[in-house]
Amino acid sequence: AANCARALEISALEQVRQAWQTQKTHQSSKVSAEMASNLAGRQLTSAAIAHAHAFFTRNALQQLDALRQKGDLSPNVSLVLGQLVELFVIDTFLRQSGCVLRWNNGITGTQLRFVERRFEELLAKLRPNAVALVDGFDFHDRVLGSTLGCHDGRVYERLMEEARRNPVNQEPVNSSFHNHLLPMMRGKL
Amino acid sequence: VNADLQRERAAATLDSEDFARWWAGGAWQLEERRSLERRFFEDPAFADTVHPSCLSYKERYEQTVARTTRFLAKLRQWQREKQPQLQLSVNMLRDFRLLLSGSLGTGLFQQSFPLRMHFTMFMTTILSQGTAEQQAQWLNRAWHMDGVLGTYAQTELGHGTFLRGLETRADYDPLTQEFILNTPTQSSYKWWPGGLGNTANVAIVLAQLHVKGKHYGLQSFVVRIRDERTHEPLTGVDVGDIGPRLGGNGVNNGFLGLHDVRIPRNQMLMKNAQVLADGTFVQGRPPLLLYGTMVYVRVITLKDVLFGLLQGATIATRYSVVRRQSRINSDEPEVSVLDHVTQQAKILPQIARGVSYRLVADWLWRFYAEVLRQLEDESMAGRNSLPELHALSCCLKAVATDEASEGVDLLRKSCGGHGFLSSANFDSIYGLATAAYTYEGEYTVLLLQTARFLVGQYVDSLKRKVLPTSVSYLRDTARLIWGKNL
Repeated sequence: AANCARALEISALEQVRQAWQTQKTHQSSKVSAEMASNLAGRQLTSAAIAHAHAFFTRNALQQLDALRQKGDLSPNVSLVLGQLVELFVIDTFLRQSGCVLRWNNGITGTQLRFVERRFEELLAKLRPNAVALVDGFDFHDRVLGSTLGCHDGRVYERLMEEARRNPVNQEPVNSSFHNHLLPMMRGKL
Repeated sequence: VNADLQRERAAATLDSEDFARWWAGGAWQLEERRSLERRFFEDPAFADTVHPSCLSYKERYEQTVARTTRFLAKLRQWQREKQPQLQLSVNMLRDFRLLLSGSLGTGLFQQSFPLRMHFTMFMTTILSQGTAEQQAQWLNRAWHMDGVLGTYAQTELGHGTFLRGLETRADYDPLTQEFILNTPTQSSYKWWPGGLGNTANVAIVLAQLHVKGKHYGLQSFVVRIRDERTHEPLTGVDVGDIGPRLGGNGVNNGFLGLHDVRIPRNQMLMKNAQVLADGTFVQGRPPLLLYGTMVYVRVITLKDVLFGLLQGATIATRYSVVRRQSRINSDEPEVSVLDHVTQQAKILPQIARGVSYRLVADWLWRFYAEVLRQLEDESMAGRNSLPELHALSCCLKAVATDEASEGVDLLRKSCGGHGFLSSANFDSIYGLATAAYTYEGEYTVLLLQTARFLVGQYVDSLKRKVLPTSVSYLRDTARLIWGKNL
């Protein structure tokens, strides 16, 4: 994960450099500084996004370390939290791999496949604790407000209840039948 | 309880209560939140008696206002029981804001509610930009909802983030010692503020100040827009709701036109700049804390969207265990969808993202508090850290809101057709997450502001200057790459 965060930093640095160079190139062709920024807009926004990814991943790893050092986490929470942060970093790396590869010529296909394998390993490790994890966020059913996500898992019962509560199901024949459908059928379009 | 969910819980190696205690910030915090939620969620006065699809836009607004008043009365009662001598302070307002946007507010108002702006922006702005006299005049009444229901009106129909482009103007008349406020064109109508439509009776209006024909920039004015007793719009005030939106339809976003509306001189917020009775303009200290308020809202937004993302992840995870779909081995029954790697790849990274955002948001919050403390002590360290804090809060808010709304939509899709039902609630969650992409700093505008900071820091790194911690990699990494040590 630390290597992925590093690769994201390198990618961010290169994108900032690219944005700066693009701005400079435009400025040297005698446009105003403001227009040069406008013309470099795509590179500038890409650089900011890359910086956010680099910062999110680096900082999450650092905060995890800090929490572990403080000793506030039980061993199980520490383990799962570590898996989550690693998954986050690797997922971010893979989703940004286009940019990362563009700026890191040293990364090989084999290395990339290794990261993908680790991603899948982490999914498998987290799978048994998925429900316990989301239970741990402790959202009350009222907060979720969802037929699909209630704590008791009575999904189909709730979907049926909601359908039956639906106002158009409150009478066997809706008035639109008499007002519109029946006249249309009588008129034999 | 569904048997599959029960089995999952029994087989887990993680104790969800253990995790919940850490997530809540400790056992005491967890218990306090649960007890507060019980107090509201088990109260029949807050039960949903009408099916949401039965309500029109207007009825939804009316129901939300009715519920909001009951909610605030009950919340106030709880606060008094906890702390009879409640002293209004910046910290208390911040806590209150967190309470409203946290689980309690979400549980009662899936589409948010109109008085949020009263506590988040109206009162906060008076606290940060008003003089002691102005605070005495407005704050206590606002806190007790005593004839003052406020909102904050900055953006205009034709103008957003570019503050210098705002057209609303305030002309000072030294003869009557009043400001005359006008929205001179249709594009200058205030547009978007929550609660402005039909709820608020006072608005903080941002307008270009002109005194004796000279322009003194954008200033904040407290403007009464509706009569305190009748709630009728006052003379010269054209106010209403802007209509249904993609999400957050409980907010009562409004428009506001002002035509020769006169307000007394003491209703310009004068902590940072003053207009004296004779029209002399006095510029105070640079409004650094004003800058801080914007940063504060962005830090909070980061917490809001991770909350929404994890709500979506919770719904999708539980559903994916209950839902059985296809066999993996042909001689075995259909498995839970979550047993398919493709489904895990949709859901688990969203949980990881939400939790990691939480770690970063907590850090950003501490950084923000530290910078604010340094600014209040007038230390140079605070001034030096402001650009870094500003850039970080901009780009983290932008990227987090983008990824959270994308994540919520992916979670919705992971629930197949059922995820598309309104009763699954992804529409509300997505609506709020995607609104955050635009409000309090539009995505691309924030990225460009961050980029300006990054390019400046990059140039500094070429001059071998010491960089702020969050961008120190620009220098260190460059050294590694160019030194070929990587």
